[in-house]
Amino acid sequence: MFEARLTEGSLLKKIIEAIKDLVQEANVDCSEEGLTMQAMDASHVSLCSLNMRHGGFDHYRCDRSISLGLNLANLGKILKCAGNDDVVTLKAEDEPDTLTLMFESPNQERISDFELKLMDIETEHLGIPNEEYKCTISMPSGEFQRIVRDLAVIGETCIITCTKEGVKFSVSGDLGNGNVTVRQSSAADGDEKDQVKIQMEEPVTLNFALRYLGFFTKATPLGSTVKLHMSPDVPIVVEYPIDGIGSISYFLAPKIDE
Amino acid sequence: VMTQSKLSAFFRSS
Repeated sequence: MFEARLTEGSLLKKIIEAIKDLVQEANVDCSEEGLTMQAMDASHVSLCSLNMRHGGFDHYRCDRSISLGLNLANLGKILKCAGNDDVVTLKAEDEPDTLTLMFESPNQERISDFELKLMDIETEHLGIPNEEYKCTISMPSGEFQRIVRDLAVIGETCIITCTKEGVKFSVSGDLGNGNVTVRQSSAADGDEKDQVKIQMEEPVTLNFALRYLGFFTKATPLGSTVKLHMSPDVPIVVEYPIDGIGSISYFLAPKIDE
Repeated sequence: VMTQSKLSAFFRSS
């Protein structure tokens, strides 16, 4: 028996919205520890990794580890039937063919349940080494979204350069070129969540497809902060912490000069 | 020319 209850059901809506344009089908693994998901986009250039700790749920029970093969577009359709203030409960048997989703309005006046058919999905699981990155940038997620959206109008590839002073996002295209530099905030600058913080061992410059960075920014509603982890010649990690429950991280392979 | 690399070039299948 698997049962997971989230008082803030809208969180689940936001999570699926953040994934479904990048990944069509995915296995969500449920264990005593919580929910995890790892899935690549169709062209195997990027990967999305979701982690929701059991402690972040209001009720969580998982007697036996199970894998839920989900069509994310279809799950999104069902979650659209939930109100934004609804409590959402997920339920599945030990060897499930379906996932049951129950939505309860805050005053308990409306209770609905839906069953989503599960699929057998063969996926390739990648082992991601737990490495220390040379640069970690923490910045407001809305700011990152804006930069990606703005630069995508000009070109396809973004050069991200991280130095101690700041992070430079550069693009060039047929109409011209552009740069946006965000500088490290000084300690006195305003709110923690509005700050740009850079931890750097050595400067890093990498090239990335703006199209994929754009997919990642669908996670912006999940939190005020995004973290970018970069090291030379390896995929970037774009991590959105989800307050109190876990995180969603996207890995994107760099574009390489040949 | 910039070429888009794949994740398999960096991470192993497990």
